[in-house]
Amino acid sequence: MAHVYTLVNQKGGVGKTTTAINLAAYLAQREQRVLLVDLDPQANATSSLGMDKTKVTSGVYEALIDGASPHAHVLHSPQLKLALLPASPALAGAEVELVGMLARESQLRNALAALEGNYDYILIDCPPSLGLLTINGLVAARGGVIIPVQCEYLALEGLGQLTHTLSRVSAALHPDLQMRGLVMTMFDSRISLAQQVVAEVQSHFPGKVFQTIIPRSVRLAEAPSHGVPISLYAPNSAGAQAYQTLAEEVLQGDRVV
Amino acid sequence: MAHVYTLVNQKGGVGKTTTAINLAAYLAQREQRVLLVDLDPQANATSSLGMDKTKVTSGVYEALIDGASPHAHVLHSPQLKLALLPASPALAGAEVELVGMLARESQLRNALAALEGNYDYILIDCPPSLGLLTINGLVAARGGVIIPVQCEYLALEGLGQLTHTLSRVSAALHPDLQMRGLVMTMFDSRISLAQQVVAEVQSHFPGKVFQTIIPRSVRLAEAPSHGVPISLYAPNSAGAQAYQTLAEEVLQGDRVV
Ligand SMILES: Nc1ncnc2c1ncn2[C@@H]1O[C@H](COP(=O)(O)OP(=O)(O)OP(=O)(O)O)[C@@H](O)[C@H]1O
Ligand SMILES: Nc1ncnc2c1ncn2[C@@H]1O[C@H](COP(=O)(O)OP(=O)(O)OP(=O)(O)O)[C@@H](O)[C@H]1O
Ligand SMILES: [Mg+2]
Ligand SMILES: [Mg+2]
Repeated sequence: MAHVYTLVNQKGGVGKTTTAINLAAYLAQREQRVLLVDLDPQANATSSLGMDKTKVTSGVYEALIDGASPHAHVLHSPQLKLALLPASPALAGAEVELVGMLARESQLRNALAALEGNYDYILIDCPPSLGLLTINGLVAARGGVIIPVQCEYLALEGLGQLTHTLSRVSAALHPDLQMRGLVMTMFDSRISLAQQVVAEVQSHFPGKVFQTIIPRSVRLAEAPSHGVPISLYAPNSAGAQAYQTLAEEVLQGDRVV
Repeated sequence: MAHVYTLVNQKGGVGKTTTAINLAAYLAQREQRVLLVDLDPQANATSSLGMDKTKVTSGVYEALIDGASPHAHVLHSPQLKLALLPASPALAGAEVELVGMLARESQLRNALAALEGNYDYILIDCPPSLGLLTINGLVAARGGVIIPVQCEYLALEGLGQLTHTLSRVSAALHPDLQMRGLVMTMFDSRISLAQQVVAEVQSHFPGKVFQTIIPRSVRLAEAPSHGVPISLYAPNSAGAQAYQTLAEEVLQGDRVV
């Protein structure tokens, strides 16, 4: 069965999409069958893989709202050896539509159940909020959540609210919701605050912080404008090597070597 | 009457809170009576001004949901010469509660109407989403919206969706919703992509982009951990000078000299 990991943090701009895209790319390079699900109406994961989000006619929205089998909406990229369930503009209206639906929190989990046999990893990228789309992402996270944490003060502040939400979702909807790990992102060794934030997160979540720390690297910010992951855009950059190491750490932790 | 400006961008981490805090601080230094409204459940604006968000017992939530006169919930900081309508933990539930209310989109505008006479500027910080809290912020924006745009590719991508939302809100709820201006943030002159993003935004929104460009400056990221705006934390830093210049540009544009 697939490892289903959801990238979540309601703080904006902390590297959720960047981590989803590049972790997916390096897992795929290690011959894993990987599906990336773009659950953010901004559709950043979709466009970071070179798709024109305004031309996407169907995707995760249909799987959530129509209950349609998502097989038909998955896009395959032979070049990247990745599959993508894209976000379309309609997703912006999904949160309001979900409010009145039965079992509204588990629509995504139910939709993905039909796909899990085809993949080794399913990574779900969430929007920066704790609304129904993100809740769907949490309920679908059979393997647990991966929490990108930017090495800055305001990102640290939001972790309390996030863990509170995780325990509420676990109590009400998904009893064995795990925390697969926290990934420190945009680390700049010249900034003392960054080192303090890393130490603080490690002390709050002992044993849960991935050893791999993602450095701030301009190549990572450039890659989306070229529509490819860092593994193709700048494979020798510090950002690429960090995500490759992170993928190894995930595989080892999952005993897939 | 007060100039009511709302800081909005559904892309996360682009500098909405940083711009709201520091623009407010420099407008106050120029003897303007300023109120900052924290409409984000993350309460980053509240904590960046040194308040413990878990100890806030009432604030913008009460004004939105109870219709209570917000006078009683405004906190004053004589040191900063600023007033703050803080976010409390209850705000996280406000979006769902607003859904069923009459005139749900104009609760904030109605609440602030009672306060406008006491201030020259009211700045509203929004969460990174286009839900009912942000819509309330847009409907309340009598002076218009200020859009922070991070000088990176993914932030550029989201502007189309934002302008679409602005025109829908304008058509349905707030006919003369203006775009007061776009502020380019976290500009790093060493990065060619940053310069391209600035040029792209200036060509898409001619005459609407503030001339002041906010540089990436680590002092700006450190200030929130000290609970003060940049004007007190590091007044001689490049970030401080940029926000001071932005405040001048806003005052000149508003013919307040
Ligand atoms: N390690 C890094 N070094 C430099 N830039 C980075 C890094 N990681 C991400 N970025 C850039 O920072 C910005 C924010 O990252 P990203 O969009 O992945 O965050 P996010 O959490 O998905 O944002 P949102 O909350 O809007 O969904 C993007 O412009 C991205 O290209
Ligand atoms: N010009 C700048 N230079 C360096 N760091 C900055 C700058 N502006 C903001 N930051 C830092 O970048 C991060 C994101 O900024 P901020 O929190 O203000 O964005 P936001 O748009 O309010 O985020 P959210 O979408 O989560 O509300 C914060 O850690 C902040 O301290
Ligand atoms: Mg994202
Ligand atoms: Mg903010």
